[in-house]
Amino acid sequence: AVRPLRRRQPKKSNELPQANRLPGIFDDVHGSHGRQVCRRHELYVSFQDLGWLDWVIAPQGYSAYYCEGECSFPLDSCMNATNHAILQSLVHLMMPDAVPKACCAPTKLSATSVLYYDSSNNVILRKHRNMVVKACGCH
Amino acid sequence: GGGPGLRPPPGCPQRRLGARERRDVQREILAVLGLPGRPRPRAPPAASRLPASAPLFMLDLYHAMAGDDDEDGAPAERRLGRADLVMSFVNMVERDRALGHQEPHWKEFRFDLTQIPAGEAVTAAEFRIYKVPSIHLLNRTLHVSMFQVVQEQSNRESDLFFLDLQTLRAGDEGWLVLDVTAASDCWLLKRHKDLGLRLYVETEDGHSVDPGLAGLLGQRAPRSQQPFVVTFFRASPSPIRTPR
Repeated sequence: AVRPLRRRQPKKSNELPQANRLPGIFDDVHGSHGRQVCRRHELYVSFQDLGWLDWVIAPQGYSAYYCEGECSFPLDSCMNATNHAILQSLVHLMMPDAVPKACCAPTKLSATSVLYYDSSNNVILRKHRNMVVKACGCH
Repeated sequence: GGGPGLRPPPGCPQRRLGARERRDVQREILAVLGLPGRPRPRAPPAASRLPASAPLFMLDLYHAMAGDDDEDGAPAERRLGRADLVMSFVNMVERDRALGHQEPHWKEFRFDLTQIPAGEAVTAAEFRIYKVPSIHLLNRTLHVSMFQVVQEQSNRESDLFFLDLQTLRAGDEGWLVLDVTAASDCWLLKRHKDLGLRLYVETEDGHSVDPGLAGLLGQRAPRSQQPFVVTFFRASPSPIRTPR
């Protein structure tokens, strides 16, 4: 299915094509438009900035992270792509206006614990699941 | 304070939030945390700002749990079981049997449980009391038993429900932990009532001992050694969040 996209120029000589000049599927894999591949980025949530340190004992904030970047074909193994994302990326190559690229999203989340006072001055420790991005991938 | 995420990592973009923006963000995060509003704890009086036993215990637990958040099945995770909410309750009222040398001696503790959130399942509950070595009962073995006060009676002894028994030496020092999980069903059914716990101490030959003489510290102990109850819950996921 991908074959029709290849428009091979007749070789003028015996020179081999440059990998980074190949048209089509390799065009925007590693940020040819200045965008990076899907990966995890820093995002810090500060309880201090929210003015909550009178009731939040610990932590003062935490790194939640977020996922951003391109999910372009071919999806490397490091992108944790689902089978569906690989197929969607392929279809996107042929119908870029109809089908978008796969989304860069969290693939693994972890919990964070918050220690705080309630209004009766009891100390409460609560574990909140799925608050921190551990890994990103193409979905 | 302390623990992970103390400061934003270097290079992380920062921006001051506007007042309205801040309120919106606060409301959203409180909803994620399952809180109906921002708690407003009372500022403690200056004299009682020394570290208290329950917060110190909870901070230790936080550090154990925070290191564990990344991985499933780590040691602290196993220790906490399936709990994801831990509450500590400070001892509100303490009563001693004030009948001189008349036996049996006991000490009663009351805790305000009205803050227990609805829809939570108790997985475990512990009563923690600090014991110093007893100078009156050297080398004796002591049995410490804990009962729940089910019903107080005006004309006779209160109705009690047995919760736990621990055996220790009179010279022992440290936190004594009594399992009061069995009382939890009753708290959830009658959450408007205070939890009354009654503690008895006996020697091996069955003689009642004043808990104070056995070295068990009560409300008049230093703040870091006062008794408290800690309860482990399995929380229902964000019950307060509304679908949008």
